[in-house]
Amino acid sequence: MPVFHTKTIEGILEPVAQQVSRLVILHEEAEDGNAMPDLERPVLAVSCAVANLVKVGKETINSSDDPILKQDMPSALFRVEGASKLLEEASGMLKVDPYSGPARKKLIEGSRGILQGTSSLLLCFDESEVRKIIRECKKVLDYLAVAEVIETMEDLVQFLKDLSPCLSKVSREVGAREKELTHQVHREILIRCLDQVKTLAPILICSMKIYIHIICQGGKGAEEAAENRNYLTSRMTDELHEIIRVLQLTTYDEDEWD
Amino acid sequence: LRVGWEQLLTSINRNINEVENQILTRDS
Repeated sequence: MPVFHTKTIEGILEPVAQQVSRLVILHEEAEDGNAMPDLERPVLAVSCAVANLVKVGKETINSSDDPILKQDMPSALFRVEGASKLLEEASGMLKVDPYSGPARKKLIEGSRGILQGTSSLLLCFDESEVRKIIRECKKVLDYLAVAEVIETMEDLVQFLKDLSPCLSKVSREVGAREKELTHQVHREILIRCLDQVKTLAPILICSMKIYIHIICQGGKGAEEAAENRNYLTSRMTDELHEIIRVLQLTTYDEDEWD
Repeated sequence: LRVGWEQLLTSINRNINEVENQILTRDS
């Protein structure tokens, strides 16, 4: 069962997560009192990397226009920084006493803390990316909401000019996102909904054209044509709402994996 | 154990660098 919901996050965190678990077991087995190695050098390298990450993270917080990212990211950075301090303390303690139990505990706590902190950081970024895609989906929803007031060919041409680039962007971004997900069911829902939106879009335009044509000709059958158009906009709206819902999911349905 | 801890710290180091790259890539 995948633990991480995107392939990028999984690719970065999975190897470290496995190593931390393996080391916790090794550590428990070594409780009989083996001497710990001198870890000053690798711990120093981690401290430098963390200092750099925190610097880059703070710059990102300052330059971002996403208020939620600005709010969520500092605590993740703080966590990574704290965990790095624990590793430094452990390394110092082991220099004095290579058998120190509390130092081992700090090493494990620090390693886990870095894993959790970097995981939170990646999630902050991922959620921010998802919010960007959702903003595009909402633009399409806004255009669909005005479909029923289009009554001339000129307005329909403008409607198409506005809608097409937004729809293309949604199609491109949701398609790319679907490929990033590790959860098969979520991927399938996104593929299905996106296909529906792409199929329905030209049919909607056709129904709008028919409606305009009918009202220009005197209005006989206009009510049915409007109903047909409204049905198509509501179908597309529902599919887009479903896309937005699934884009925000990060948890897994346990039953499915059973 | 020696190899285990050193490997873990090396992985953590790489992990931090990858996260930093992600931030820089998405930020740009």
